[in-house]
Amino acid sequence: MQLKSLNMLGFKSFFEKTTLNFQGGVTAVVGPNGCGKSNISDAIRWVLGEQSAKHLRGDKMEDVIFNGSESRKPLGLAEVNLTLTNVSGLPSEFGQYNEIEITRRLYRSGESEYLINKIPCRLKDIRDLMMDAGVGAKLHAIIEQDRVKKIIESKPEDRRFLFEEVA
Amino acid sequence: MQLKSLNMLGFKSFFEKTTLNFQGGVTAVVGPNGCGKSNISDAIRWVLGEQSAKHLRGDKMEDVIFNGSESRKPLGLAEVNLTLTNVSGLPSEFGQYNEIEITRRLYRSGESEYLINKIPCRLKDIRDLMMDAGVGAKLHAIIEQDRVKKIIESKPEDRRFLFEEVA
Amino acid sequence: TIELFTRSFNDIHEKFKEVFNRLFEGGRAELVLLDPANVLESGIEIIAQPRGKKVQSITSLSGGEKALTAIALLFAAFLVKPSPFCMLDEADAPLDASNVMRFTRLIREMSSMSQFIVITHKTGTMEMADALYGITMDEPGCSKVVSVKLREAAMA
Amino acid sequence: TIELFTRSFNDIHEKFKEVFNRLFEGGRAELVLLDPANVLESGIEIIAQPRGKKVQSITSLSGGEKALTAIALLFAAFLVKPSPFCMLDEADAPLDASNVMRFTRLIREMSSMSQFIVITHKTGTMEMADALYGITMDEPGCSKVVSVKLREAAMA
Ligand SMILES: Nc1ncnc2c1ncn2[C@@H]1O[C@H](COP(=O)(O)OP(=O)(O)OP(=O)(O)O)[C@@H](O)[C@H]1O
Ligand SMILES: Nc1ncnc2c1ncn2[C@@H]1O[C@H](COP(=O)(O)OP(=O)(O)OP(=O)(O)O)[C@@H](O)[C@H]1O
Ligand SMILES: [Mg+2]
Ligand SMILES: [Mg+2]
Repeated sequence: MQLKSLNMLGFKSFFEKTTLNFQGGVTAVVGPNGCGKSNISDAIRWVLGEQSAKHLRGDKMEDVIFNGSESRKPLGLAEVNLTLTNVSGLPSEFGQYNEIEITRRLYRSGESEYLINKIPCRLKDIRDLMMDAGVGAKLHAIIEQDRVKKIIESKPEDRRFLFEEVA
Repeated sequence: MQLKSLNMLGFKSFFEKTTLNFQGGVTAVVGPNGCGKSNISDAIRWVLGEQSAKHLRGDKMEDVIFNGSESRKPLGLAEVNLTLTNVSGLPSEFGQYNEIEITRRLYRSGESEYLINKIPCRLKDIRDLMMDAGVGAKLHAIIEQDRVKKIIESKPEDRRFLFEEVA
Repeated sequence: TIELFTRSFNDIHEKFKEVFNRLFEGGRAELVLLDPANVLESGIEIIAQPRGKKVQSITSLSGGEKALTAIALLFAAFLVKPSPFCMLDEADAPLDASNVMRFTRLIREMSSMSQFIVITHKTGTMEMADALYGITMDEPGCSKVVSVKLREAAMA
Repeated sequence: TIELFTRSFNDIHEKFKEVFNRLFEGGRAELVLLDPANVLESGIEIIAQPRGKKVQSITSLSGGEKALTAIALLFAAFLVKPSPFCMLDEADAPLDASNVMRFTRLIREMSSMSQFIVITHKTGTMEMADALYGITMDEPGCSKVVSVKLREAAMA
């Protein structure tokens, strides 16, 4: 499996539709403090099913919806699409696709939607899909800012997650 | 008051007598990871009376004594001297000095000594001296590595120290 | 000592607004006593609004914005009650190049009042210093001090 | 599932030693089960001994040494069970220039197996990337993506 592209609309500081295409190998994301780099990592974590607002640096899940700026009004919807290619090892119903598009939406009303290839699904379907594709349920492959040193500073019992995920 | 010089002997990774002379203005300390920069800040915090080994990144106070390396044996003593100049506003017995040298020693046996201008004194004397010179008892003027962001991430009740120190 | 605390709170609050505005080149910052009826126990909330952004909780600030806000608060307390010296250990680590410049400009100004010792890996901060100490561990496990470049040497 | 955990612990332990040795260009690292009789609950201690230094508790490692040790552990788990992609948000922030080089060399090698997306302020890491996305907030509060420099473009 590979990440092909990420689309964000109304997600945190990305108020207009923004697309990032990924190659194989290494993609670097750069920019000044506060410009929105960590928001991209939050977007990937969110579309893959993250349920904790705190883990997305917010107080409630609505905090991911564009909240306005000096010159723009808040939006009513946040949407993120993540397109994956070369997805092998998937259960039959997805096997015939070469690309899989995962979508998550949240309306200010609190209503949320998940879709795979534009077909509404449940969070569980996205979770199962990612497990089959080799991305663990707890999304350990996404290392947040300031998280690296915390692994060393945490208590010995709290370091088990790395080993359990692999087991 | 100004810092004039810092001498370390057997303090953490500074196994041989090392001197740093300070000017007015700004002194930068640079060097590769693990070379001993933060140990210098620990040395200043220690000589000014720090009592918590944890605050010096150790488990017990003996951890500040040079513990040996591949080619050198552990030492039995850690000593730090800090020389201050232009110390004004001090109580009478120190008033006649133009320079004040504060010394702290710790032996592996656990015995510790404090000296002001080579005259043995108590920790309380050093603490009082620093209070008179305008350096608060809790040494807030020494900001450890990774401490800056923690102020923002701490609970609202834990932020009072800044205001109480000033009051 | 309620008066003492309240006065120091108000003084720091004023300075915090000023320093925040300089470090962020705009924007707004406030300190709020969560329980004003109980001044000696109350927690303190920090409100930080970088230029052009909406007010949000400080947990949604970026890594660099958090560091700069904390620096503004530390410097505010420092300006209200200056200490003869201040030691900063890689306080500039999360900052990008232009924020390092604003940080160092402020330190330069404050250094006429107090001595600063700054541990850093950022070239912007090294260039601003009057004296530079290099620490090395050529012999593994044993720290030594190497060259000292003074300002006039650096100018040469 | 004691066998499962024990096997994954041993596999990660082996890799951790290897990766640590590469990142620190020497030195020794170990993982220890604090309560081996109770594998499914036991805490895990990390022992890290940079080249030429004595073994001490990991709390006395420097900021950069802690980060590099944590990266070695993360990459060890990653090598045992590769994930299709990995996203790192300023994991290189505490590292000096030569440790950034070692970090990026390892990522380059692992990138033949998995996709890496790295958020960074370090030029060493930018130079190693195949593609570079710049994010800007020219309009305050609103993020946009600017230039994308691909490897061949960077080679030009
Ligand atoms: N729902 C939202 N609506 C609008 N803006 C938001 C929202 N949530 C967060 N932001 C803004 O996004 C900014 C933070 O962006 P981010 O954390 O991605 O910065 P960064 O590029 O990682 O910076 P650094 O280099 O300092 O880590 C904050 O200034 C915050 O105000
Ligand atoms: N008692 C001791 N005896 C010998 N060495 C010690 C002692 N205590 C700490 N050290 C060593 O000092 C080193 C840490 O130094 P320090 O934290 O000052 O590094 P630093 O220059 O701040 O690095 P960084 O840039 O990564 O923060 C560690 O490698 C540790 O082994
Ligand atoms: Mg960030
Ligand atoms: Mg350090």
